Amino acid sequence: TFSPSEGTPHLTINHNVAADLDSSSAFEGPEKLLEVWFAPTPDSLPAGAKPNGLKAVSSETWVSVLDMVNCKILSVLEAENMDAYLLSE
Amino acid sequence: SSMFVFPHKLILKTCGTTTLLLGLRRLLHIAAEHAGFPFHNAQSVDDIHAAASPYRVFYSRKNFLFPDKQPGPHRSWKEEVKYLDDTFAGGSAYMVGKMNGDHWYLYITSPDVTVTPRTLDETSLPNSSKIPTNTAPTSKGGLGNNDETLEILMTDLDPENAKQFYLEHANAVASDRLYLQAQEARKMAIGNLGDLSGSTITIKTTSTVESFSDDALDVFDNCSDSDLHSSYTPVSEQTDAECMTTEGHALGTVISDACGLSEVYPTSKYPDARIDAYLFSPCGFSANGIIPAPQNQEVADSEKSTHYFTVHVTPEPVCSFASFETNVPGGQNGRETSEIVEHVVGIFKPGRFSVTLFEAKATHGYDDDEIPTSLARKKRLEKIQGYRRIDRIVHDFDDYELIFRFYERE
Repeated sequence: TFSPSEGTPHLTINHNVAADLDSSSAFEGPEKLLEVWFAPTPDSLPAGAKPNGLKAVSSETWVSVLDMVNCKILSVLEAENMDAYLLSE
Repeated sequence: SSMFVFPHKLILKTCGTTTLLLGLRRLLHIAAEHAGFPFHNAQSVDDIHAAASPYRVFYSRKNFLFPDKQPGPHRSWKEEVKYLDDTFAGGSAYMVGKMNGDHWYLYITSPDVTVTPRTLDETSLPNSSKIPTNTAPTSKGGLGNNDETLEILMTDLDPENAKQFYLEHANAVASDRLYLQAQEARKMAIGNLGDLSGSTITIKTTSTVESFSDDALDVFDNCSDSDLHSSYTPVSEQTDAECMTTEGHALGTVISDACGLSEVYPTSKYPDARIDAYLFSPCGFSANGIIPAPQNQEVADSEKSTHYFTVHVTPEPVCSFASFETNVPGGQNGRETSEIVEHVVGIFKPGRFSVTLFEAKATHGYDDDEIPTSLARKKRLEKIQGYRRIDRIVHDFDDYELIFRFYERE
């Protein structure tokens, strides 16, 4: 019997996007990588920031950024201290 | 493409013709409006121009392969730097590696620079007065104690290895796996019962792959061996009720296991690790892995954070490329960085690859004049079996050290 610990991440799939994705016409290639830090560590968030910082932002809100980037959310792996979004393109 | 959201930072890595930098100002606005980070360029957070002041920004990329196909500011490094300079004051841009060969670009801001967040709408830019960035000192001296990022960028993948990342191949692998699972189940049932006639085989399993297999395995009830080998039903042909996942995710998980990616951070050493993988149609592969901090082990506070890795593969011969990135610290109780590099390179067998190790100086814990204790660990990276190391370039930033290495197949 499988008993995941409390630390095991939880997966949510965006079926609307992921079920019928076709990459035939997509051009792939080396990625661009952006890191934006708002504090040096998770436990040194500036005054005024929500306790969970960026983790408090819903996935629906991030969609507006990803629309500008031309990516869609395929699935989200959620853990206590980090959310990992798998994106189209 | 992938995005990682931590309480204090966001990492966005996008492939192909995506317009990553066009989302930057929206991201800064969301950080102010929805996460409450301080902003200085507007009276109210309701102003759509309100943009949180970052502590630090990194932007990096490999050299351009098909710049003419890139839209927006992504046609050249010069245009990308201009876009970033228009947004942030005090940034620094670097090119690392051979100008007339594979190289790597980096744009970086430091915590003590001023930042100029501008408007979301480029056609109506407000006055771009210099705004101090968030430079509040912290009890930890400003940096995370354990911040290092390893990135491996691989081109000219071995064609046989690249085949693994095609849908057609993945379907065959999935079918074979189900066949083997069913055979194993039969052996167990025969061993336990002695007679299978009229019985139903049910296998309760643990991982995503096998969960996906549960429904499909019902197909095997009372089938002959010859029937079994062709009885895999693509998820896309199952009913909604049967679909616990998508075909892309299911096959992505199959391929993660089959190619060896699942073993880069094995559950024996990283018990709560989990991979979310997707196989694109007709080809291409992306995966994110999360490595939570161990729950029941005695580890230093600096180790008690969640780490990630991410993989993206373009297998087409004309532009074959794969990337691997992780911030899981090398060494300590886990795998050495050199082991990770050799493992990943073994999956793709690229003709050429670069390794960048970006490490906070607080991480390796020595001053410039001291002999680094991690030197031996780093030296192991000098020799990757089957490859010749061409370049090794070190950049010494204020609080980070960047080591770029480039290798070619021998």
